[in-house]
Amino acid sequence: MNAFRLAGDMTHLLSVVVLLLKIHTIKSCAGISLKTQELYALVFAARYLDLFIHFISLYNTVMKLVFLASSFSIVWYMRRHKIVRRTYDKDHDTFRHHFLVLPCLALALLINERFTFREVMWAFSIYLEAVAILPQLVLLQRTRNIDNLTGQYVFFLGAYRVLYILNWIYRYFTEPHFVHWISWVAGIVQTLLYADFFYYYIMSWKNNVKLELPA
Amino acid sequence: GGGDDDHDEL
Repeated sequence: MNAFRLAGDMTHLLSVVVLLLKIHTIKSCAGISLKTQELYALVFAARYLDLFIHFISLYNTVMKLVFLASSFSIVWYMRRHKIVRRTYDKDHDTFRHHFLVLPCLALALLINERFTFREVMWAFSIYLEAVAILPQLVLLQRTRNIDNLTGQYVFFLGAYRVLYILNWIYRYFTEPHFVHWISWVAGIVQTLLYADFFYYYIMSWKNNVKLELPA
Repeated sequence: GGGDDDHDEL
């Protein structure tokens, strides 16, 4: 594992920690899109189907368990926890996320590395992850007061994607057999979705003003 | 690419 990959995974982990901190400690999910969180839970469930069948490393297994457990518990908190769910901004979180699922599944059936159940589900999870942030970005645009933890959560999530691209470039030159066009193209699309957010996040940080996305 | 063992990323 190279340094970019490790840094990417750690940034991803950090984003989850930041979100759990907000939900668990502050008991608030204000500004967080339940739609995006539900899509992430589906992404991890589809991608880690082989968790107990295909062993890669202890690191890999532990990280998968962490992402599965955290994504499902975040959805549980936002839907069921009696204090947290009251802070959910349902009226602004209106993205029709179900309409992302079927096209991603159709694309996975058409474009995959091999036409097996596991490979189709893997491709589906890659495509769905690429667009899963959309409801969150739309909600941010509609949120007047984006709190620091929410901004940091999305920033770390985007940073994780940038680091994964650097990881692929590194692997391309050091492991010539490692070619995954599906994850590369989907990953670049996913990262580009953050470009606008990154711009306003860095500007607000530079100018020391509150983060706000233009509608 | 394409082998099962290649999906070692998270």
